[in-house]
Amino acid sequence: MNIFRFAGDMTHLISILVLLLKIYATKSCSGISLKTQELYALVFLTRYLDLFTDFISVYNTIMKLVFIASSLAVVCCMRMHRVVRRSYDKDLDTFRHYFLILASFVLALLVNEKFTFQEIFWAFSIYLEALAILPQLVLLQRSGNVDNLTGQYVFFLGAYRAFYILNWIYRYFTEQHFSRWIACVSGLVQTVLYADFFYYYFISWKNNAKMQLPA
Amino acid sequence: PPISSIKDEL
Repeated sequence: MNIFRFAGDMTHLISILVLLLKIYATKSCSGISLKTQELYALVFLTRYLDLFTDFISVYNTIMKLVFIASSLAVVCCMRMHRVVRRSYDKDLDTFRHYFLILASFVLALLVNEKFTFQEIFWAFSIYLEALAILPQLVLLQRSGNVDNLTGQYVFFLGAYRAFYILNWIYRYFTEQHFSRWIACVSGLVQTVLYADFFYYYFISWKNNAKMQLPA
Repeated sequence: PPISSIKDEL
């Protein structure tokens, strides 16, 4: 464990807490893409298949449980909660995310570390996570205005993978045989996808104005 | 087999 990775995990945790705060405090999920939340739930469920078979550390197990539970809780809340689900932007959240699932799965079958069930699902979860934010970014683009908590949620979600890239660079120089090209390339793509969001987020922060994404 | 190092990450 190094500081970059710990910072990344904490940033990821903060993004989840901000999302939960937004939904429970405002009793609204406007501006949140249900499809992105479903993709993230799938990412965690397929990445942490080894949750009960390989014990790495208490921290690792607890964080995995938190990520799985929180992503499922948000999906259930957005689908079932009678007040929250009324504020869901159903007609804006129309990204065909099934293509992202299919593309990630096909890529995982072609590019993986080992052609085994667990490795293929691990690679699938890595590729899917890189693309999972797309429905959310498209939804924000369409809805134009980004409320503070949603903007902070997406910002921290993007920042966490940037910390992981620093973690991979650090581990590359401090550990032998550190082969994780799948995660590195995918993590880079994931962070680049946030580039324009980060730009507009920084502009709104600099002008202390409400964040506006060009329609 | 030892868990390949990437798997100790979240």
